[in-house]
Amino acid sequence: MLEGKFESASLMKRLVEAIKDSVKLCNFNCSQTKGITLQAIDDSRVLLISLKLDPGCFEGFRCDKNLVLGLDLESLSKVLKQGNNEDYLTLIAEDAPDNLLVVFEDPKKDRISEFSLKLMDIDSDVLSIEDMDHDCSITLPSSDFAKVARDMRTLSESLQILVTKDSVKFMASGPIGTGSVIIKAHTDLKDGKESIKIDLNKSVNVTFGAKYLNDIVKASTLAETVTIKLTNKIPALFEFKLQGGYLRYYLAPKFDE
Amino acid sequence: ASNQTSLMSFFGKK
Repeated sequence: MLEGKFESASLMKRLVEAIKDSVKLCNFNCSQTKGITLQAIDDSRVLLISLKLDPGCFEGFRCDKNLVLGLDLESLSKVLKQGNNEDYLTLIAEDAPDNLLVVFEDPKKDRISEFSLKLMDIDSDVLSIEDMDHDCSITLPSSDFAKVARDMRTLSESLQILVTKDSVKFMASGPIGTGSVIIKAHTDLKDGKESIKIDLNKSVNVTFGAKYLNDIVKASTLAETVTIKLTNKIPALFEFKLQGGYLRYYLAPKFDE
Repeated sequence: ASNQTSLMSFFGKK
């Protein structure tokens, strides 16, 4: 039996909103030691999502037997919208489940709502992603990155990212003209989360599809900062750290013809 | 113009 209780429903609500536009059907893997993990690839095979919710992400977590919960994220989103952000959220499944039980309790315990969601058999490819060495790592406020990704998409379908020792340059070029945004490394002593950190082994020049970057920045509601790991000509990693877990996106680059 | 690559050309299936 699986019983995972979140201190507040808002984490799951934000997670599902962040990924449901990229992937529709996902297998949630549940185990006592690993908690809940998920790997899903978008239909175009360009963007991969990897989620880890350690047992420590939960107020209470119990999973007697490893389980795979195949869920339609559209449906899960509909159910999660029924609960308030500050409600307790508990996910419950039997050992060979046909359904996932989703229970919301308001903190005053005078309202309990229960939903049963049908599970699906989902046949999906799982890719083996080893820890990669990257040419550079950038950590910046997730809202800053979201703004650049959204703004630059209005200029072009592609966003070029150039990283040097102390700055990151985002460039877009399209039918109406060109644009660039330069972000410089700095340390904010008052608020560390506002700092911009660049670790560089080698300068990087990579291009990504703006559409995918706009999907990725939907996760900026989950973490105040995002870490972007880039290497020339290989997929980039975008990581949003959660308390006791992470949401990672791997994005295949675009190459010049 | 630039071509979109696929993750499948970088990562193997498990």
